[in-house]
Amino acid sequence: FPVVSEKEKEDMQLAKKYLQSFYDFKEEKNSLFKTKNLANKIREMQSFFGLEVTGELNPETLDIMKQPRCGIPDVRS
Amino acid sequence: YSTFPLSPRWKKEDVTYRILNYTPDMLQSDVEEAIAKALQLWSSVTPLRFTRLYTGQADIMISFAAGYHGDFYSFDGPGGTLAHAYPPGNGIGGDAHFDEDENWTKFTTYNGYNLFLVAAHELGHSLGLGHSDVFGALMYPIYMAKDTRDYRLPQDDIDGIQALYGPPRESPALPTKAFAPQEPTEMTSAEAPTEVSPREEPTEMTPSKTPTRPEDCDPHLTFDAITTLRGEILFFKGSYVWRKSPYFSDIEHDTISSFWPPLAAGFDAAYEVDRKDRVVFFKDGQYWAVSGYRIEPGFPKPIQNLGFPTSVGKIDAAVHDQITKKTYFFVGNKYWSFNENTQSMERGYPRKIAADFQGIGHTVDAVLQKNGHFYFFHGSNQYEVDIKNKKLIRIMKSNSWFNC
Repeated sequence: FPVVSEKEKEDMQLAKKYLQSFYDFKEEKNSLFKTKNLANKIREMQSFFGLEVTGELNPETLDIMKQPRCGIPDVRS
Repeated sequence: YSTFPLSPRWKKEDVTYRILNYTPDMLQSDVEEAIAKALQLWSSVTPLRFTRLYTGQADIMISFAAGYHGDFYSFDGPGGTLAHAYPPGNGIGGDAHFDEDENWTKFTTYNGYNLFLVAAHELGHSLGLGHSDVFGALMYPIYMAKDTRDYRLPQDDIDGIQALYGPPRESPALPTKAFAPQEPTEMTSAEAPTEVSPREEPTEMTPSKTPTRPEDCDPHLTFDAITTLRGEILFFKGSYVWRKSPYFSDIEHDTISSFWPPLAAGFDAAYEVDRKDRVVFFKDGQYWAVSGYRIEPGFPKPIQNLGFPTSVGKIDAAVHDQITKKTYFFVGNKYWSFNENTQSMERGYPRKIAADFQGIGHTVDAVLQKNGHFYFFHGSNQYEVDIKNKKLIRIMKSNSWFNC
């Protein structure tokens, strides 16, 4: 399998924290749903910001996640 | 726009607020002014009135804190989360918290966050608004440095807050806009609570007339800035844009805020580096880079970043020569040459404009490159210059591009 670079790990960490804070993302225990759940939350965030909805953690999506912002969630459970 | 679940709102029109502490980054009076002006934005479009308390429990308690500060949402150090606020309700409801680890400022520069803008956003939450996905709306979740002079509440935010509270009792005589928080005005320090609402505003202000767009074929028409953009030509004057496109025959009429909501009206200069799909706008001592509608992050920046001496406070015009890959900046009767590859000014500049561009013996409002020629705009005239042969070809009216 391709080795996940340190930077990719950091980016993934940042993304999960962002989605937990603002998109009500909860890390699934069951690995079957893990990836799917994360991809859905990424899609939800991409749709909010008018990005191309891919479900993947691409540079544009990460760029938005790194912008200074308000601490209130964008969506609420 | 959005509201919180079940749309909590204040069930009264008189809402109280209290500033519990201050950031050391700003003068206390500047903090008070930023908060008061932020509240005024909301009171000017609703029946709400805000009264400041100095002791006891107010509906909206405003404080600065870093890291963990007694609620479940600790702050995260510099950057990232700047602030948060709670929807209307008892106790912590309505309260607004600002991250003291940020650098707070009353300006809209690049090295700090403008407290007025962030407070206006957070107080929107304190009144019951959630986030908006409309780029440029005040309730958009991401911080965008904007020109706060003459700041006007975007329509999406007005729609949202009026969905909760309705319009003001009587329509404000003046357009809904905040005063420049930087304008120092004496804040009364009287013990009595101060009220902030448009009805208290001095009535001697005359309604500001929004300037109307000049006619396309007005022979006296002048421009602030002109640039190409992906094969089109954009002509700027005040908040207006004339858009000339090879893709449609008529001249399209727009406003700057319809393309780039956060950008202030009235550019000084603009130019495109086509191979980077990048347009750069200049206003006073700052510049922004955009790609299409998207403003690149990290802007505005000071023009000194490009290599201008501090004696240059603003520039008159700019143009990128797509052939030589050099960008020329025009200031007064001089010009600089900037190397886009090395991102630095070329040696031997500034030089006199008249020395290198025959027939251009005056200041320049705007410059455009088309078909290998430069068009220098000065007042209601433009001067077509053949760069290669350094010859002045002809003089035309500035709006000759509008098929007059």
